[in-house]
Amino acid sequence: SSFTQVVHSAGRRFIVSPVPESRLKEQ
Amino acid sequence: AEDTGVRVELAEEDHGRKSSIALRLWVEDPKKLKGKPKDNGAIEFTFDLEKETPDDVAQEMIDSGFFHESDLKIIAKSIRDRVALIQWRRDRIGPRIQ
Repeated sequence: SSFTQVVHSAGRRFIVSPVPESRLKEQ
Repeated sequence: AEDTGVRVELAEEDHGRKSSIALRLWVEDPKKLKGKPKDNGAIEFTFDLEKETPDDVAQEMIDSGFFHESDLKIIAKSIRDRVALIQWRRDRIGPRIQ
């Protein structure tokens, strides 16, 4: 799956997923 | 709130009862950041409205390599603006389901 998870040393989890194309401003 | 180029949204329905909520942050306009973000994905995380500050989360995102140190303020501000909106709405509407 295209989700990746990063856990910070303080314990917080960051889950990274693709931003839906529709939400990205034109570059 | 001024457009920082960083979007922070609720990642779940907010019923106004839990102190911790899931938020999702992503960079909408990378040109507004000083450093280059590690990737252009959306970062989902849990935030405790009562115990934590946006600066805590912004610093942890930088520690985790998502953003450059020089973008700490802009990331913290983006989270702060969304948290303020959530708090304002909760104060106005209160817990929806008594």
